[in-house]
Amino acid sequence: DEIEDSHDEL
Amino acid sequence: MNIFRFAGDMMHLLSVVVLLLKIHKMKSCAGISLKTQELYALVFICRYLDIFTGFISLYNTIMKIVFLASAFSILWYMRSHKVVRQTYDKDQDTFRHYFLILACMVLALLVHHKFTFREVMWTFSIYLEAVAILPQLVMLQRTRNIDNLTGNYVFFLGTYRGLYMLNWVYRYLTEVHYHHRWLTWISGFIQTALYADFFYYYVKSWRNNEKLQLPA
Repeated sequence: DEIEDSHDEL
Repeated sequence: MNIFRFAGDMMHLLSVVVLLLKIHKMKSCAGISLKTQELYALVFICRYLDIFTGFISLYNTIMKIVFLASAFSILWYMRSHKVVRQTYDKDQDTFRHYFLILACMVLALLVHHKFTFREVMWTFSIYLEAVAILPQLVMLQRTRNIDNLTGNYVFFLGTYRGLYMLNWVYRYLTEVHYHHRWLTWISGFIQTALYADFFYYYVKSWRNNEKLQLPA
């Protein structure tokens, strides 16, 4: 999932 | 990970270390807003819901644990430590932070990228983080003598999000799949802008070698 996987920042 | 993001994370870490240092070594939380600290704890809980399910990197997982653990130890010190809690200036910390929580939750339910539990909670954490510093800024304005550690704590916290903005610009220019972050960008910009006034007086006091004091 593009959006949820994009939460790679703190 | 680019240098802006890493430097931003380190500033964030440094702010927490400075605050814990003040609390632990000086046994004082004078000038620190418990309400802002409660909001940050809530921000971390809601944003890191995926801490054990979504693995990104060892760095990310460790940092998440550090931010959660530090947020809760600060809360414990301010509420339960028999010496520290007596230095908490409750009368100056009067911001109605529950309204911020409510407003951010309503906004997250209305404006989000995707309507799933995790995504709405993540969005809520982004909105709440943007405004979580407000009780602290109000308290600083009321404090006549802001000690160096408290001033530095807020300064590092503001620098952290400023560096994140540079990180977003960098990623926007260098990464192909990096275009649907407008929600984070707007919140991050508002969050950084809230510090503008503080930064101005912080730098001014530093250049003039004076004690930091915000105009009422």
